Amino acid sequence: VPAAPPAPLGCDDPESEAAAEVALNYINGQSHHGYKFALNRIEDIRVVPQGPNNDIIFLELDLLETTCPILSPTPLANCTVRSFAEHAVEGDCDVKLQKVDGILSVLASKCHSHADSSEDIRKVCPDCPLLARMNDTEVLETVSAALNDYNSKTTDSYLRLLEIGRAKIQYHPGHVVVTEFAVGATNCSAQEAKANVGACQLLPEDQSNFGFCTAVMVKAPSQDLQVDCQLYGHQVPAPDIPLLSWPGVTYAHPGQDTS
Amino acid sequence: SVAKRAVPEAAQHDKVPRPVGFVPPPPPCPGRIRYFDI
Repeated sequence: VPAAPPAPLGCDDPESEAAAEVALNYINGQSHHGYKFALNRIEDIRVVPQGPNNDIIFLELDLLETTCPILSPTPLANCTVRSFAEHAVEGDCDVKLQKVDGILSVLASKCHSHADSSEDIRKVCPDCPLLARMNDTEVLETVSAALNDYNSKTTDSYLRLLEIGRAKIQYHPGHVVVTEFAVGATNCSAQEAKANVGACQLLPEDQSNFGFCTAVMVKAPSQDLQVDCQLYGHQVPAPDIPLLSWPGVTYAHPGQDTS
Repeated sequence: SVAKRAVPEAAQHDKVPRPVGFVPPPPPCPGRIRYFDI
């Protein structure tokens, strides 16, 4: 009598969570834009046996944006998931993994991210500022002013904008623009950049040459600009937290099997 | 003409009584929400 097929995996089973963790590390490792994502829910899992100790696993994941920029050295475990009121951004991912002799590796992944609807935020928090478009004139003005302000005061490398991460505009009670943006250090000092900014080149793509800034521009009732930039090369890197160990599961470094 | 027939209710005697304090297992998928639902 043939053996009965194994019971299907549940989404909260340790094996499913182990596969989701490998998938999440892969997704964050492949991304070069925006913020790191954290697992919110395993939507579905399907296991297709290929042979003895060889399975293909299809995962559907629901992710949430954290406050850690993707270039930040902070381990995901230390990153805070953005609250609903901060206008959360969700990621939906389909991931295909292979598990051979207990070793998981990602074969392919496809993700789509989108911000929660404004109506949802308004229901919970009528006064919360909503996400603004990255190409909004006020957002671009704020980023430019903030970077100029920072560069005019620093004695370190001249910083150039890499990308705007997110921006929010509040109209009541005051008119406030808040932006977050990634920056890269150049081979110029701020003084050298004043003479010929066009000659300033980004330093090699090393994490220590990247940074992240937050700018708050108050436009009314009175004008004010506050800029805070953190360069990753100037901080003590947090120790990598080892992956959780699940019984019977070994981890492989993902990233080489993408199709 | 179509006649409507009464359908007998399913027999009740074959139901297995649940022990006191029995909590049915959660559905296998989707899994738990770790933060909040969007």
